[in-house]
Amino acid sequence: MFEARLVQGSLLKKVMEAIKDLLNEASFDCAHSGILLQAMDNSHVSLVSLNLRKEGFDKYRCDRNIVMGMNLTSMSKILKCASNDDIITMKAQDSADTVTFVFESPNQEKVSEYEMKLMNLDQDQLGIPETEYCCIIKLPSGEFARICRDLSQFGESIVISCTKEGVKFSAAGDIGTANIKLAQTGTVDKEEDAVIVDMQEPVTLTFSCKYLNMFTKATPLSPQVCLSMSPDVPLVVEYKIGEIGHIRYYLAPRIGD
Amino acid sequence: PFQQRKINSFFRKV
Repeated sequence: MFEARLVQGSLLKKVMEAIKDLLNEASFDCAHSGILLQAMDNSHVSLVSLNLRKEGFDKYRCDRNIVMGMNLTSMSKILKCASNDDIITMKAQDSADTVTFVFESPNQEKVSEYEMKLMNLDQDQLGIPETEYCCIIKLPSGEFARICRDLSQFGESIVISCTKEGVKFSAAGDIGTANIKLAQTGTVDKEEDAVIVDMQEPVTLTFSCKYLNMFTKATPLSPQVCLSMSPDVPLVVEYKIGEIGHIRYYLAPRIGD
Repeated sequence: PFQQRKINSFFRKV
């Protein structure tokens, strides 16, 4: 028996918004310690890694490890039926071919149940090595989304350049060029407004606008985003999911431009 | 102009 109950059901709705444009389907690996999801987008350019720890759930039970292959378009349709303040429970029998979503209104007066068919997915699991990154940049997630959106008007790629002074985002195309520099912030009233650069070596890498913009669909999950970069390795874009876990997007840098 | 590398060229299958 698998059962995971989340009083803050809106988090699960936001997680779905953060992955559904990138992935058509994905396997949810449910184990004693929590739920993991790892999947590449259709073009195999980026990788999504989602981690939801059992401690973050209000109730979590997983007697045996189960892998639930889900069509994310279908799951997204179902989660759209949950209100933002609903309590969401996911449950499945050990060898079931369906998963059930239960939505309870806060006052328990409305309870909705949706059963969804599971899929057998044959997806490659990739081992992501522990990496020491040369540059780790923390910035407000809304600011990062705004920068990606603004720069995508100029070209298909964004150059991210990190030095000890701060971080620079640039794009160039037919209409001209754009450069946005963010300096490290001094003292800020709210921690989430800070721009923090932890740099060992300066790094400049070029990434696809299209994918960065898809990652920013996770913005509602967290006020801050963390970018980790090293030369010639994938960028990591990480959003914390409340106290429950995180979503990380890995994106291969562009080469040869 | 530029080429996009695949993500699975960086990580090994497990």
